[in-house]
Amino acid sequence: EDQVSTIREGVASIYERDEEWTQAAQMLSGIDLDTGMRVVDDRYKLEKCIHIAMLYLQDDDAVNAETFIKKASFLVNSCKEEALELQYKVCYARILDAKRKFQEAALRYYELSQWEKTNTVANRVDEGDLQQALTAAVTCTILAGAGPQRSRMLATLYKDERCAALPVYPILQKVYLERILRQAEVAAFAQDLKPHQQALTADGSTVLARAVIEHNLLSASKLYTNITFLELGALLGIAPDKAERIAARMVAQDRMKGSIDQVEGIIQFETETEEIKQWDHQIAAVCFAVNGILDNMQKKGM
Amino acid sequence: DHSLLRQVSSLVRRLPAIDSAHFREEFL
Amino acid sequence: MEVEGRQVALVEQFVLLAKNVRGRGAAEIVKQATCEPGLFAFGELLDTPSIQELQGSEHAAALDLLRLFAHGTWTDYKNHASSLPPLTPPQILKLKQLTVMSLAENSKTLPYDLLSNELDISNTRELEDFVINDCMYTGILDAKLDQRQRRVEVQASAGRDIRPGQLQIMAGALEDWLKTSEELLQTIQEKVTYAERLSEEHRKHKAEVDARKDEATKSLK
Repeated sequence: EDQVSTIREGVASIYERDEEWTQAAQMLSGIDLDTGMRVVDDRYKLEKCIHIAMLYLQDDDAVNAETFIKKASFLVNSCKEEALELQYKVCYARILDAKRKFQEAALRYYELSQWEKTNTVANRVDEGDLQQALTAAVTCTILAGAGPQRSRMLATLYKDERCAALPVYPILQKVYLERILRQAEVAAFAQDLKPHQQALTADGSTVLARAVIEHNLLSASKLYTNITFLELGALLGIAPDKAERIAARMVAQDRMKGSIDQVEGIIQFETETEEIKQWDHQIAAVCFAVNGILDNMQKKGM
Repeated sequence: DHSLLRQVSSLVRRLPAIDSAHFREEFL
Repeated sequence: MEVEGRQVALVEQFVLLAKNVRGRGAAEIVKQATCEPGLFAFGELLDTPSIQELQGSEHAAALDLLRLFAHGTWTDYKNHASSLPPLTPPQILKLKQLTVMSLAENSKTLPYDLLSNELDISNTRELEDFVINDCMYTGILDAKLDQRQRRVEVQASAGRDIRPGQLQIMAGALEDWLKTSEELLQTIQEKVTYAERLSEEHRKHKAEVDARKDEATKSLK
């Protein structure tokens, strides 16, 4: 078994050198890690599982990568080696990303971006790596579906001072502040996406396109009391009937408040019974403004 | 104090909070 | 509004610069301030001695320009363009933003037609983009757009510099608020007193009824 393992490792390293990632992974996965014939420590098993998962990821095979990272997850707690733990977390985050579980991937990437440098891994985790992890967290958050978890993640990232220095910061700011995203800035953001992040969904649009349209629809609902589908389509860069379909779906799913008048071709974002509530908010804002002025006067000794 | 006066100017314009026929009906 | 909080720090930079210059230097400061993104307050700069000294000098037009940015609108500029320096694109944008702030002073609803005339933007999409990107997203205007009614419904707008005579109007409005609030509080207090009195009468009446019931029960036994 020892000799077989050694040979397999040797052949796998040759495959790796030639960038035959899947072959290398298959070669290594032939090593029997659960044998009773020889003593195999947890550290060795963990290292192999992570290595195999990483190799499958190189060829965008998230399914097989996940199989091995799951095996690794049973071993990672018993093996207190920081370098391996880091590799495991990186691999896990990338698998979630590849499987388009963007919300979870964002959380993992963000954790990684806060990895503290220690002696053992000082030469493997530099500022560039941390920044890369942070950027990946931002990207995945933007691609994730709208909801309270995503909103919390957006807030965390927006308030993290390190994000202000990232090239993706402008789009993060707009998404967090629920502002309309223009086509040019979305196109620039899309350029840095990985192939799986630009894959088509069931309805023929990309993950990013759908996320942007839904984001922009919600942004429009904050700006307009009502808008025609013609104008909404122009604002979102899509056909009016597509804008209507997506708006209708979001209203039906209770992700956006509104009513649609198909005869007039207009969507009313706020239901009319909310005017009293709106008035309440305005009165509260007045009180807040009064307080602000009084505080300022006090500070100036008036 | 220019800054305070600008703030007060902005404050004074906040009321009436809403000015529409539909709101007036609901308010009544 | 948040944008108001940022004005003091921004304008102070120019006030400090203006303290150390005269003449052409002061006129240059005026130009920089009127181009500065995010600066919508000019009262402090207008009060600076070196800026006031521009009056009657060869750079008097700069002082007039600063007054325009402090209190005027895009229409005012067009009406006096011959006696004012030509505006750069950032200055034009700022003056249009200030115009919207002025319009919001007088009305809670701003029809698209009015905005279109005042800002020289005839295309609806362009007009809405201006209101959204240059007014709402910059924080000088809290509003909603109503396409059906073709108007902007203003919830709040940032304050411009106070014009002469405006102080009286503001003081009058605040006095009205105070008077109305006091009257309303008095009315509420009267209602509370009335409700308390009614409640006390009800309690007494109930006690009387209970007492008579007990008496009747005893005598029957």
